Amino acid sequence: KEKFREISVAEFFAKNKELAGFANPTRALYQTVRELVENSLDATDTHLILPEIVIRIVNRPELSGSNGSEQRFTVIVEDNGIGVPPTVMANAFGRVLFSSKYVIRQTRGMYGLGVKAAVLYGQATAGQPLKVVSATKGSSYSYMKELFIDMKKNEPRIVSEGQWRRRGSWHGTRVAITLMGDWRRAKNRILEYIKRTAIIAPYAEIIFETPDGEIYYFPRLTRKLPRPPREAKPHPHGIDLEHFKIIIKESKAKTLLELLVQEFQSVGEKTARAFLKKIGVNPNLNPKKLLRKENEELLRSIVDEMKKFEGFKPPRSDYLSPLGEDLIKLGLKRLFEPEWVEAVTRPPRAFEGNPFIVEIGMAYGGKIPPMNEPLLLRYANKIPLLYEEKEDISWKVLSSINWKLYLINFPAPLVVLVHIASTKVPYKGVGKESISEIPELEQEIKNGIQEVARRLRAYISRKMKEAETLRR
Amino acid sequence: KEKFREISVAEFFAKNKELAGFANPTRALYQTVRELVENSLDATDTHLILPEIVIRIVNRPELSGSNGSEQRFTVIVEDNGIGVPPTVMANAFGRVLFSSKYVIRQTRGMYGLGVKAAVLYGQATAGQPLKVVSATKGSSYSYMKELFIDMKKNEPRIVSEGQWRRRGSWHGTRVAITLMGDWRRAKNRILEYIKRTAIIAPYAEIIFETPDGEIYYFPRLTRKLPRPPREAKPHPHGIDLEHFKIIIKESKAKTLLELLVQEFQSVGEKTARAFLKKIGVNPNLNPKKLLRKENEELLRSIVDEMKKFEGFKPPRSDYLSPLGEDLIKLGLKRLFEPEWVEAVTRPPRAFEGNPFIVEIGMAYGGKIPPMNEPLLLRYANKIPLLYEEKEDISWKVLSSINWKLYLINFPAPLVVLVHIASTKVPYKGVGKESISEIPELEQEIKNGIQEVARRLRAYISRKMKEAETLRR
Ligand SMILES: Nc1ncnc2c1ncn2[C@@H]1O[C@H](COP(=O)(O)OP(=O)(O)OP(=O)(O)O)[C@@H](O)[C@H]1O
Ligand SMILES: Nc1ncnc2c1ncn2[C@@H]1O[C@H](COP(=O)(O)OP(=O)(O)OP(=O)(O)O)[C@@H](O)[C@H]1O
Ligand SMILES: [Mg+2]
Ligand SMILES: [Mg+2]
Repeated sequence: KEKFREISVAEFFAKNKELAGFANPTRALYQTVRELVENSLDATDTHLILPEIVIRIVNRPELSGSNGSEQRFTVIVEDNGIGVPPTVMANAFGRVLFSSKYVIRQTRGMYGLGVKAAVLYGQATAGQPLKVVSATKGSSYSYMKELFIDMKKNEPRIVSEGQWRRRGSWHGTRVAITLMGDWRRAKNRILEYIKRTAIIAPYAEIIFETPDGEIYYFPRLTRKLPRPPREAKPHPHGIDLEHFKIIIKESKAKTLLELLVQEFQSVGEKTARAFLKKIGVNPNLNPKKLLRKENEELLRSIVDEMKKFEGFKPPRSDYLSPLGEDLIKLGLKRLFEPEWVEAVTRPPRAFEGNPFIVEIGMAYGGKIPPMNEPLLLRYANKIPLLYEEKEDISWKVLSSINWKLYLINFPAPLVVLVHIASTKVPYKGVGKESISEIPELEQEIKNGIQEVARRLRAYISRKMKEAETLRR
Repeated sequence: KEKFREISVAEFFAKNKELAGFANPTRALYQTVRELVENSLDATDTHLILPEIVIRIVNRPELSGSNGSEQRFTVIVEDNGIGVPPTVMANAFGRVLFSSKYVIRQTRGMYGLGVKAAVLYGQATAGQPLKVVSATKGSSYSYMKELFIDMKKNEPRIVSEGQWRRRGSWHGTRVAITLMGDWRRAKNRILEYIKRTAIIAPYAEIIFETPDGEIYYFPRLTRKLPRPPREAKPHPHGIDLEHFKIIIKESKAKTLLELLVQEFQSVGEKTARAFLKKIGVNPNLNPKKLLRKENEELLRSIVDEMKKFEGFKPPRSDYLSPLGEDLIKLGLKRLFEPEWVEAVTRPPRAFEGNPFIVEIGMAYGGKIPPMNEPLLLRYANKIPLLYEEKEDISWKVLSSINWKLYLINFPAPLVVLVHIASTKVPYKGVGKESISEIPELEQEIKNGIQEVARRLRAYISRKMKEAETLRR
């Protein structure tokens, strides 16, 4: 009587588009620009390439409804990044949960879904294939594919492909997705997203052409790239039973001691010996024996103890890629022309074995208009977050600050920037708009805001004294 | 240099547990109870069975950490529902995106993920297999399976199974999942969830045994079941290109006219003819021709026009299963012992072809303590929603009400219940805690609150006059 069936993950996200941020044509147009731009930035600055990104939203009147009620656009994003190898190109753009970012490294992408969610939405609302052209660095060919996603099988269905000898040394990727959108409603948010991306990436050249033919140009202001993020091994505090079993299965280590040192970060031989001594386990144990049913309890207790052993060094943060205080201050100055600006990059911390760095920027006065509450600019792994503000961890922390303690009375001209850089950003949803309330993150955001607010108080207090002195 | 790989949807939700509501042991214990109870209610009241549900959370000290820091529990939920057929049992509990609820019908479940997300969390944190026992109505056997989910392949890995001849006429399902949890922190929410479930299901008998051995008993108060929901065909306003292509591929209809009438709800022959006449398409067209590349533009314009054609009857609402005004009032009376209670079941509406009914209940005074804002009880498809209140559509609408217009000044003793029943509840995330802001839903919630608030105003106004009369 009940009809049982399985659906593919492509069908799942097609049926539930709103989960991925594609709730309506306005959000869909915004999300498509986001997913493509974030992929282009991951393909450039993560790989020490100075980004050159061109974004075009082109009106497609021949595909749109008669009275203009269904508007369709083609979103084209081109970059000078590392390109996509031809052997994986079809899967990278046509198979949901296929990604090069399933490693422990700070990148904007993490789910293996982004561009595919945009393709699925475009397919359902405009019926046109995705088109991608790419050449990897040093390759003598450029490759092109036009494809749909086969929803039943979650695989690419290629409708045309080609390759040609490359002229010159261009490398990079150009993606075009056609979808139903609402440019009039999405315009401000899309502009804001691109602007806020450019403001923290002064090393990037970004060109944006709108459906109305307007061109927004964000020139490169510096050739200095932030240190790129690096791939890390897992940290023992972040391990669980499933993960540990997979590590044991795949490891070539002959002993448990070797496995701990080789397969994890922050575990030297001395520490590993101390840990195994503490829990009374033989360091020479063949780790594969831990997979046997009779050793189930031993495996569980090893994992439990690993998660709380204080002796492991904290997760490495030199693998992370923060913005840096100079870049944050420069960005805030350009955006707001304030009279005062400050920034702090907090020391690294971790939650569940994931290292993170919180950075706070603040701008005050000057051309900032007085507002009833601080203007919050949120960033995570260098992505600007524009929606779901009231649900976000940064908003919750910011709302808890008593600004009177810092001599700020609203209305006041105050901007606060929060950036969280981590190997795992705990978003609330795959649409990446707001971040869950993790206690360790909350603490650091609070510490950072208070640290910069104290400097603002010193500035305001000094100005008040100066004004006092002038009056006498 | 970039390492490309594909992961299964099981690995995806294991890696990103927080997306499914399993952010930490406290939330995980709560979510596991929820997922099992919601499955049990779907297996009973949707099928005209008076539910008998037993929930037990059992302490597992032999699996827990030495100093009590890692606590593990087994959550056992047993029901007298329709059972799970043995042929699909392993997949139903061991394959992510396998479900009997991928049809157009109002059920609590919709994603095909719920119980599997709990199994994945349990597997990662406790290493024990899921155990399920089930017998379908009329079957002479009971079937048992113990299984893990193979994360790489997203399929069940059965570790033991059995069957035995059934004594008597028991039918139903008993599910046991073992996981790391935090009963102390989760207790209040779990109790509240079960209580709020019982309060709108007076036809259900629910027994809850806690890890401390306490037993909470919610007896059956009525044998009257609400009309069960029924499966519907899609409505033309909710169609997109992908969906329409699938309908065409699978339909046996010989002409486009037949297809519209057979495959959709709310489309009679007269209406279908009028629609095709309006858009100038031959009703005798062989629908399979629409799948050809040369007819791409015609297909797109048919779908565009279908979505906005006003002539189709609105989506059927007799397929929905609202709570009803009596049941809401009864529940509020039992929970709060107010001096005044009212409820309204709003007329059916639709968003994007999905029919929905909003129901509002309000309770005032009596034993309700005065509070600074109304207490909001949210429900969707009869599921109580306890988290992410400030992000929810009902909260946003409630916050916009000017209660002074209704003679309410806070602090005031006011409770507001909002229930949304639909064939598709637009949750913000797969954890089903808050609902997206859909304009049509917002409007109906607002209309409903105002309608009941007007009756409250009449009551308060009458009481004020009586008090006035008494004073003279
Ligand atoms: N412009 C690009 N240049 C190079 N590689 C790209 C580009 N766009 C996509 N890719 C490759 O395709 C893969 C899939 O992209 P997709 O956006 O679907 O997932 P993701 O970026 O890995 O994760 P997320 O879902 O969080 O965006 C990426 O991991 C990357 O390897
Ligand atoms: N107690 C039960 N009695 C009968 N069938 C059940 C029971 N529990 C689960 N099932 C079956 O197993 C399927 C899978 O359950 P699961 O919770 O994973 O997904 P779902 O309920 O369909 O959707 P959701 O992810 O929204 O909960 C259900 O669709 C149902 O057919
Ligand atoms: Mg991406
Ligand atoms: Mg379920």
